Amino acid sequence: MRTIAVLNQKGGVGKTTVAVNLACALSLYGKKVLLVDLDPQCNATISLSSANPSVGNIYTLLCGGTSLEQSITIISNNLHMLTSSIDLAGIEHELTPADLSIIKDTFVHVGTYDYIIFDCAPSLGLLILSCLTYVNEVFIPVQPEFFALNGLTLLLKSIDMVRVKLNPEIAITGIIFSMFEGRRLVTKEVVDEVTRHFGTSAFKTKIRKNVKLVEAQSYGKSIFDYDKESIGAKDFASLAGEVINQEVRT
Amino acid sequence: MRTIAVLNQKGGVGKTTVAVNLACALSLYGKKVLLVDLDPQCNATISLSSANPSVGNIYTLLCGGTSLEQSITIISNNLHMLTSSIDLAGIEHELTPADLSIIKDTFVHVGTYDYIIFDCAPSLGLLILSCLTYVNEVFIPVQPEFFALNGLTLLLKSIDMVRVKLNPEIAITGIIFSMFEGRRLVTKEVVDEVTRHFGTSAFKTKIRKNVKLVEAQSYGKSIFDYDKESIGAKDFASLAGEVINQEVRT
Ligand SMILES: Nc1ncnc2c1ncn2[C@@H]1O[C@H](COP(=O)(O)OP(=O)(O)OP(=O)(O)O)[C@@H](O)[C@H]1O
Ligand SMILES: Nc1ncnc2c1ncn2[C@@H]1O[C@H](COP(=O)(O)OP(=O)(O)OP(=O)(O)O)[C@@H](O)[C@H]1O
Ligand SMILES: [Mg+2]
Ligand SMILES: [Mg+2]
Repeated sequence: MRTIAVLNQKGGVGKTTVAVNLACALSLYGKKVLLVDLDPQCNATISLSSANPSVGNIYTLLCGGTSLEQSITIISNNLHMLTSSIDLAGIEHELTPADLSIIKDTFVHVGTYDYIIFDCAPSLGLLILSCLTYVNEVFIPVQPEFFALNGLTLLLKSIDMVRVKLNPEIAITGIIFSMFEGRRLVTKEVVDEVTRHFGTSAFKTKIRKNVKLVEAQSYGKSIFDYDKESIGAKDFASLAGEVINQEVRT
Repeated sequence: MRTIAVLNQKGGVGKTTVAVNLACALSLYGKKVLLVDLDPQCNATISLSSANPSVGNIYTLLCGGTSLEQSITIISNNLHMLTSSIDLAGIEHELTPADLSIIKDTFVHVGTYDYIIFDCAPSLGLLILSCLTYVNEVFIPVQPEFFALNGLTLLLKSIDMVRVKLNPEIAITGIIFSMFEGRRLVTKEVVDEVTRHFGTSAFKTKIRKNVKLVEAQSYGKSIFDYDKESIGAKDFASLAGEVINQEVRT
């Protein structure tokens, strides 16, 4: 089972769009996937119109109000989801550095999935650190914009700290260029710099800027349900193929 | 003196671009402005290429390592800055809900400014809450995109909590439409909905999408220093004019 946090504390770089559509793409390849929305803004939950008051969510699960089975929303055969709730914002203030195993402890009895993918808020707060205490892998969406590179320094520093103090297993195993517009000069500069630093961790597939991805979100559908012939669907299918080819960790 | 937090926990909506260029525009109108970069990503600091290791910053100030005078970087006669540092990320984990007056206590001796403007990280963590404990006003940049509206619910809830428990003075006094593209359908829907909810707090000036704003950042300049004839410069001059016309609080 691969456990992956989709994380970049720089805001608006495509974390949710990547987490949701990659999870869907993997499930269409026959992988069993659990998508966890760890952002109180609930953007991943909205993206698949999966908010359901009669089922629990990540907040009720972490607080102990519901069991794991009672908290899982079934999107399709191969895709399950732990939706988010606005109440999750409260958890951040209740956690102390001593509670960082809250996610690890909660997920210890999670069923048999091939992938567990977390959509993270743009933050390096205690809830995100507790997620990094649990996962083995981090995927970093990078929007090739001017501010992209300096944000990565802070992110790498935080992940190094987690590896030394909390979770020796954690590794950055994927850099995903998102909202990619090949013609711009800044794009080439950022891609060259990131590839020089991360080498083979940078996926070859780039998620191109594609308005169909935005439209799909506004209809509460994955790109595959909305328009499977679109550039967005092709890019995410190709990305999922590369992710599956990486499978070495179980 | 007006104290304003530029805040929206939704990422990448233009907080830094608005905080930096509005601060510059106000200073060109003759107002004395202190711009505070409260994001460990240092994007506002980079935007004005103001990082200076021989001067203190908001981190050394909050930790008590430097005094206020030792921490201020002078950008121009009317524009001073408290730059950020990657170390600021550490403060978030050291704060407890009992320390929320850290910013209020630090700024109690701040000199005579007409405006103090905080560029906030995309978060509602304890450092941001301590900023909200201090300021009288909140400006919310809104990018008219699909996810814009649901993020506002969480933000309003947090500001209401601050008003009740920490700072009865705080009020939302400005909604700024940023990265505005008038032709898109989603834009009209979001603008109508936000204006219905916030009424006159929504500024008439919309900050239009303008590549010159991005270019200015990559050169470490405000839009006025980079290209004062650009759409971006005109929009921020017009926004600053509206902000000055609001002056009722001192
Ligand atoms: N490849 C793409 N093409 C076009 N638009 C995109 C693409 N990826 C993301 N977007 C749009 O960009 C905006 C930001 O994307 P998204 O919300 O996924 O980023 P995020 O990193 O999750 O944001 P946050 O930091 O708030 O969590 C959204 O409006 C989304 O629809
Ligand atoms: N009016 C605009 N026109 C064109 N590009 C813009 C505009 N405003 C912001 N941008 C670009 O959009 C991206 C996001 O803007 P910015 O960094 O200011 O957002 P933010 O809300 O501060 O992000 P974060 O949540 O990470 O703090 C940046 O690359 C910036 O250059
Ligand atoms: Mg997101
Ligand atoms: Mg910013």
